[in-house]
Amino acid sequence: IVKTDQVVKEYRMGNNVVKALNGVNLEIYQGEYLSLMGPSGSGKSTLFNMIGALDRPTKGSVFIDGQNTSGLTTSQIAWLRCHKIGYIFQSYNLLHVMTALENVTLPMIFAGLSVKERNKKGEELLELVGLDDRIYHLPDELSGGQRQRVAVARALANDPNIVLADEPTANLDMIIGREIITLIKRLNQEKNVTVISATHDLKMLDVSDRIVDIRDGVVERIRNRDEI
Amino acid sequence: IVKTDQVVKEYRMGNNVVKALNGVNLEIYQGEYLSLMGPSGSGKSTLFNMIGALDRPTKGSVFIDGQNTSGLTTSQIAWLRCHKIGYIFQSYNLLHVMTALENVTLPMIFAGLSVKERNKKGEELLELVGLDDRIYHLPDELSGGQRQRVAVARALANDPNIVLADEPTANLDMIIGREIITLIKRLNQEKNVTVISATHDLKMLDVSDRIVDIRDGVVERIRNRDEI
Ligand SMILES: Nc1ncnc2c1ncn2[C@@H]1O[C@H](COP(=O)(O)OP(=O)(O)OP(=O)(O)O)[C@@H](O)[C@H]1O
Ligand SMILES: Nc1ncnc2c1ncn2[C@@H]1O[C@H](COP(=O)(O)OP(=O)(O)OP(=O)(O)O)[C@@H](O)[C@H]1O
Ligand SMILES: [Mg+2]
Ligand SMILES: [Mg+2]
Repeated sequence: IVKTDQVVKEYRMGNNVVKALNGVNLEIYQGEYLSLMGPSGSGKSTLFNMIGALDRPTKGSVFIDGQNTSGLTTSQIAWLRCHKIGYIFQSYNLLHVMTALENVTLPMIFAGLSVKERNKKGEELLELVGLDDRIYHLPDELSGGQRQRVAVARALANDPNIVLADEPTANLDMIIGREIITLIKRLNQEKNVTVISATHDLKMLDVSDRIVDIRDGVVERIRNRDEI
Repeated sequence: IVKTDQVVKEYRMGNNVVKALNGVNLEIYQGEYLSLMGPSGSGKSTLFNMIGALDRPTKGSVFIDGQNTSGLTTSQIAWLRCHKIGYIFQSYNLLHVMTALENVTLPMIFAGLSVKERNKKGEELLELVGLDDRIYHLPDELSGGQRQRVAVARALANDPNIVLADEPTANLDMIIGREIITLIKRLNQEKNVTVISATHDLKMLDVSDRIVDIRDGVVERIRNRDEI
């Protein structure tokens, strides 16, 4: 369902070139739960920006459902991001002036849901991540782990087919972190959602079908769950 | 060196009252390495805001070096935050328009260091956290874990006597996370720096003198390192 072909991403800074990604080849299957692991700065978030069509590679191609993302129109990319891909950002990217509920239901407006439908669905999602008593809080009125969970709930707003989870449990304790992983795994198993998760969290290992190790912008190795 | 006496923090939201802290009594000793653990939303960051004099309790008192923080003048509090307390924020709070080096050296300006002294010291601190090749990057040009490490380096800018580390390894992989913990522990042992760390990271357990468990805004129990 997702394929990257020799993806390179370079950032030019003055006379220097930072090679965030240096030739990444990956094929990710429909319904797979894939975890991407690697040191800080190894390229995980950059790769997610490529897969989520938030940024373009310097070289190489990204294919979603067989379509090259560089050939897509703006409205096709908008459709992808609204309906197909749910993105949990490493730094959450919540809107400061909107409540938890408003942040979660915002994508639903673009999907055409009514106010009643949005609020009902938004409350259910926040309840799923343990925030039913925080729905009217602004991000500044939430703890770090609570903001993270709002970001998780928002990513699921439009029932995406692919979830890009960038460090979804970084600010969560053992118990709540395990709950979030279980939630994501259930979507993966019950609704065949493809999950691509960048993480430092070893709790993610036992729910993953494959583990991809990345270092210095290249894939070092890929292991199946039984090899771990 | 730090004492909280029946500290309560309530947030009023419409007709509701959120009790973020509900009577916290803690005594923390000079040179101690204390880890604060508890579920997401249990009050760790709020307690840090009280100890770091960034916010006032609704009830109760905070004492730093025997002085009640509510009795301090604005300039006394500014002095505390400049020279005595180094704060690693859970969401880093870096300035977007400044490079990593500028962010780290900013507190040094208030401590009266010259440009030359600041740049030398700032580069050394960034090297300590593994970012010597990222000193001119803006926060948006850094990975999540790199931003976290800039926040760590900045907290150490003025050789603080007390380090408040709010989830300092949340976005770091095992290896770099361990390096940061080792760095903080070395300060603790070699320079008698008091470390108060809020964390979900079990790697923090073996370097801590005591572990404080917090839940729903109250301290549930305190254990010594040999009891774990
Ligand atoms: N806009 C940019 N300009 C220059 N360099 C950048 C930019 N964005 C990212 N980088 C660099 O690219 C590398 C990869 O960054 P990326 O955010 O993908 O890492 P990561 O694997 O997600 O790390 P972490 O685990 O810390 O989140 C890093 O070394 C970073 O400094
Ligand atoms: N400004 C505010 N207004 C209302 N409620 C708040 C405010 N700030 C924090 N809270 C609430 O106070 C509680 C404690 O928050 P705090 O940030 O201290 O938790 P934490 O232990 O640091 O959690 P985490 O591990 O997720 O970072 C949370 O339930 C949060 O929703
Ligand atoms: Mg990242
Ligand atoms: Mg917190």
